[in-house]
Amino acid sequence: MIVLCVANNKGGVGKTTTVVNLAAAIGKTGRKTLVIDADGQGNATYSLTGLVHPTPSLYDVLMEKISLEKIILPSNEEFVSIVPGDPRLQNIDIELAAKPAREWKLSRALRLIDFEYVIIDTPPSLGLLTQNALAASQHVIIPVSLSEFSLIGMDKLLATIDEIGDELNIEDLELLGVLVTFYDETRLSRETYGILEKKFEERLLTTHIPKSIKLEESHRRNESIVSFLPNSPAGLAYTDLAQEVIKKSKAS
Amino acid sequence: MIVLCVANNKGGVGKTTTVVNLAAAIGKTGRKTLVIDADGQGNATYSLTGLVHPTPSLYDVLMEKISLEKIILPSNEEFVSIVPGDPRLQNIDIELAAKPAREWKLSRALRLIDFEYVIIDTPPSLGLLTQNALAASQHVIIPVSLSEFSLIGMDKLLATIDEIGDELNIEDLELLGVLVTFYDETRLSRETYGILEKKFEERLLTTHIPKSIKLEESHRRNESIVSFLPNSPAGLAYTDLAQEVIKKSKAS
Ligand SMILES: Nc1ncnc2c1ncn2[C@@H]1O[C@H](COP(=O)(O)OP(=O)(O)OP(=O)(O)O)[C@@H](O)[C@H]1O
Ligand SMILES: Nc1ncnc2c1ncn2[C@@H]1O[C@H](COP(=O)(O)OP(=O)(O)OP(=O)(O)O)[C@@H](O)[C@H]1O
Ligand SMILES: [Mg+2]
Ligand SMILES: [Mg+2]
Repeated sequence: MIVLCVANNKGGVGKTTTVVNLAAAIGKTGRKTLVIDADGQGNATYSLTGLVHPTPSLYDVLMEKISLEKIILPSNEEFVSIVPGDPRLQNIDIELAAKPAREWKLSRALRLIDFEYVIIDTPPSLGLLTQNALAASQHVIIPVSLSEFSLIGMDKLLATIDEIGDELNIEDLELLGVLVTFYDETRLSRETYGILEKKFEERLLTTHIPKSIKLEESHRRNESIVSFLPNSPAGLAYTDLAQEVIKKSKAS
Repeated sequence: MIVLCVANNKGGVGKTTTVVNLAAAIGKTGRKTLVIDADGQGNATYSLTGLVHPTPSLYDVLMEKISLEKIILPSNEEFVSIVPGDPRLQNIDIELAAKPAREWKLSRALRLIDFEYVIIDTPPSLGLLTQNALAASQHVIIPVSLSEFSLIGMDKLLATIDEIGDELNIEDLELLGVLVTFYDETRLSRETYGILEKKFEERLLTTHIPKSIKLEESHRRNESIVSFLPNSPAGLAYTDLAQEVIKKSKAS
């Protein structure tokens, strides 16, 4: 079972859009995929099912009130199931802070299930939810938009992920790659892309996700882009991303 | 002294862009304005000064190691000063959780200073940093982008802000308004704008901020849009927003 999380404390860089569409594209290859919505906003849950804040949810699993397999839901995408998130996750830091093994709740919960891929969506924060996601994962993908704020946050983000890995003694967490999102051909974007290429070299994933209003539209339809418009630039990009992720995650 | 915070737990909806440009536009009217960067990403600090994570910062104030006026910095904008943020703010929830009056640290710190306007930038979260910002404020502005995720989060966000107001017994916090950001004329945007108009009626601010690459460009120049391109659609919008905010905040 390959577990990967999508993380970036910068808001709105395409974490959820990547989780949903990467999972759906992997599902299209016939591989059983589980999405974990570890974000109290429940955006991945909504996009994949049309449900708003269903309960019970991941919150109840992390608080050890229910076991994970009891709350797995089917999604609108073939071969993709989901563990939903709800708003009680938003203040879980305060509730989990004093508990033993507080960063390992998700990791433990995942031991009882079996999928080919598990993909975890995280909130724009480096608190306990994201730490639980990292501790449970073998791989992390970091989406980065071609904006100044997204770029300048990258060094600190990578350093913090390393720190978390060390402090928690996470044995096998590695960076699968940095994923450029909101890619277009404006001068500002091309400048930033050039900086990212130099900075990250082979850690920059080959696939980049183009800016596309179709991605917003597909969330509204509660359909992935690879179901809605597989041959659009965004659809092709997420299909390519799935191939790149499958190859890279098997290789390690 | 009028204290207002800009809040929304959804990422990337234009909180920082609004804080920076609203503050600059108010500064252009000759009113002494203080920006508080209550977000560990330090985006407002970077945009207004070019500095990345200067210390000491708001973190040291909230942890009661230094008093606020000692860390106020000038910005690149006339009449605008800033209390910077740094990454230690990102895990302050865990550090503050056990302290007495943990949501009131910022409110207390603000008693010692005098500006005409104080504008607080918050992270995409409803944790202790945002709670400190709300407890310190008389007004809150909620930026909302014309996207599905931003829209569906609104009910829960407003309910949570009310809840926080009640639980903390914040006497005079009121919603100054909902601010539409990333406004354009696409069908998807016009649909969402229509829904927001119906839903919020007079609570929807008259000014809306157009989608404009110039706003991204002005962050890179460490210059506000009202200094860089005051007569661009985005520059005019933030100038109008300042007028609307000044009028509404005086009226209450
Ligand atoms: N490549 C793209 N082109 C155009 N729009 C996009 C693209 N990727 C994402 N979006 C849109 O941008 C918004 C932000 O994306 P998304 O919610 O996936 O980011 P996020 O990092 O998960 O945000 P948060 O930090 O709040 O969890 C959404 O409205 C989404 O539909
Ligand atoms: N009206 C707009 N038109 C075009 N780009 C914009 C607009 N408003 C903001 N942006 C850009 O969108 C990105 C997100 O904006 P911003 O950082 O202000 O959002 P935020 O809500 O503060 O994000 P976070 O939740 O991470 O704090 C930035 O790169 C910014 O330059
Ligand atoms: Mg998200
Ligand atoms: Mg911000």
